[in-house]
Amino acid sequence: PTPPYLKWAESLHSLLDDQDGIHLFRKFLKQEDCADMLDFWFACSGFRKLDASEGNEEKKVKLAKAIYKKYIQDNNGIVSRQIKPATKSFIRDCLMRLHIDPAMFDQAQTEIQSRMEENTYPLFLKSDIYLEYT
Amino acid sequence: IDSEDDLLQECISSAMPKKK
Repeated sequence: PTPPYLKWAESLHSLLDDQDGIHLFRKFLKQEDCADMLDFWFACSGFRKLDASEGNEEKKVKLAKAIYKKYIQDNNGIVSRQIKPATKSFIRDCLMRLHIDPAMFDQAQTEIQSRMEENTYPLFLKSDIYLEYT
Repeated sequence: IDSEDDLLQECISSAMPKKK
């Protein structure tokens, strides 16, 4: 069978589908000061999941606000800097109108994912952290 | 009542793959 670390090199999704892969990638991102990108990506997935389950509206609002506050509100944050202004306005509008939609972070998540695929993910595959692991 | 950080952490963990 293919060892997991070879699978991680196939695509970002293969990497993010494996606990050890996530752990190692996060270690690398932390070193590069951008672990928030990965946390945000998972927070967006978790938010979508929460909405799919039976849930209380209050919790969804609170969580949407927490995600916004931590990753998007501060324009100098690593996540915020890489999300388009229009996408940020859209999320802010949803929150202000309390229009909490399961897909409200989807576009922002896609933008962050593209940045990881273009930038941090290929760098990770060339990094000492990954090479030493393999 | 969860603090915002706990809520976020719980949300992030819920999206992670389970141990195989």
